[in-house]
Amino acid sequence: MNIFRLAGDVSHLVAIIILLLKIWRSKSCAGISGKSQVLFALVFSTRYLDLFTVFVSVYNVVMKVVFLALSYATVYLIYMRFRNSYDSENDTFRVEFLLVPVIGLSFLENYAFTPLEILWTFSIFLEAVAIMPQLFMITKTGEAESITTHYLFFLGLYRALYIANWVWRYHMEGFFDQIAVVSGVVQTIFYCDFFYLYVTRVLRGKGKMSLP
Amino acid sequence: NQELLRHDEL
Repeated sequence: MNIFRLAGDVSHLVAIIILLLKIWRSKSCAGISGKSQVLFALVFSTRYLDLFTVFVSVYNVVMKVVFLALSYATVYLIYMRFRNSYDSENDTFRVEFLLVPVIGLSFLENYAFTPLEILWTFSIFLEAVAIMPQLFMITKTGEAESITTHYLFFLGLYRALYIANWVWRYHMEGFFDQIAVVSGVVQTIFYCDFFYLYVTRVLRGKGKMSLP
Repeated sequence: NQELLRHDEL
């Protein structure tokens, strides 16, 4: 465990909690892509099957269980409890355009052709693109509430810190996970445009982020 | 022990 990893995990947790609290307190999930949240729940569900096969540490188990529970809680709030506020008309990203290539790629490029390894690879590739319905929704409506942008900021920060973590681990532990690193870098690139808007519009300006 | 390190990450 290095400082980048820990800070990355904390950022990830903060992002998820920000989103959950925003929905819970405002009793509304307006502006939130339910599709992205379902994809994240799918990411955690397929990746953390290793809870049953490998024991790494207590920290590892606790965090995985927490991420799973929080992601399902978020999906529950959006599609069940506060579904009246769910903006399905603007959450129109075609998820199959992500799922089909991701499923195909995870069969082609993996560490072992076994169900668990293919599902693990699937979760890595899917995580890289799972935020796209949310970014698409913001582009479509042309605006995002500041709290939604804080959520995206912490999610992007988590990815950036994981890259620093991989650089550290490569030098210190000789560890290099090609699948995770390549898709992690791709994923981080998706956030760059958003980071720019976040700094120039949200931090320096008003509450909402509106696109030009 | 690359396998364990890989499953260590979240």
